[in-house]
Amino acid sequence: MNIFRLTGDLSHLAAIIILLLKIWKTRSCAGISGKSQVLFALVFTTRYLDLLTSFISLYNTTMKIIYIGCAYATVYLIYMKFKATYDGNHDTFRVEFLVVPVGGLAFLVNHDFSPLEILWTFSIYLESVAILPQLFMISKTGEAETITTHYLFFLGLYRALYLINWIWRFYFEGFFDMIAIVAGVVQTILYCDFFYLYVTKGESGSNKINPA
Amino acid sequence: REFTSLHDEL
Repeated sequence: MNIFRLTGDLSHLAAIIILLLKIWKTRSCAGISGKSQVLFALVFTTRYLDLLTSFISLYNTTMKIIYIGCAYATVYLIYMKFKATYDGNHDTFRVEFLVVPVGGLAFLVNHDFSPLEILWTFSIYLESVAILPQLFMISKTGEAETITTHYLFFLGLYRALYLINWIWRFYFEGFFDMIAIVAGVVQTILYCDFFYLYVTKGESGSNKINPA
Repeated sequence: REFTSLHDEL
């Protein structure tokens, strides 16, 4: 464990909690893409199956349970509890165009052709594009609530910090996972446009960002 | 290749 990975995990946790609290407190999921949240729940489910088979550390197990729990709680709030506030007309990204290619790629490019490994690879590839429905929805509505932009900032920051963690681990431990690194670079690049808006608009104090 | 030794990250 190193500081970059720890801050990355805490940034990820912050994003997940910010979103869950935002929906719970405002009793509304307006502006939130339910499709992205379903994809994240799928990412955690396929990646953390090893919860059932192995124990790495208390930290590892606790965080995985929190991530899965919050992901499903968020999906529940969006599609069940506060369904009336779900903006289905703007959450129209065709997720099958993500899941099918990612599923195919996971079978073609992986470290080991075992079920657990293929599911892990699928989850890594899926996570790199899971935010697209959310970014697409914001571009369609033309705006995002401030709290949603903080959610996206911490979510984007987490994988950027993981990239630094992988540099650190390569240099100090010789650890190197090409699949996670390439997917992590793609994932972080997808946020670049948003990061630029977040920083520039954030300074002007405007309460909404308007992606191009 | 042991799965857990490879994937000890979240």
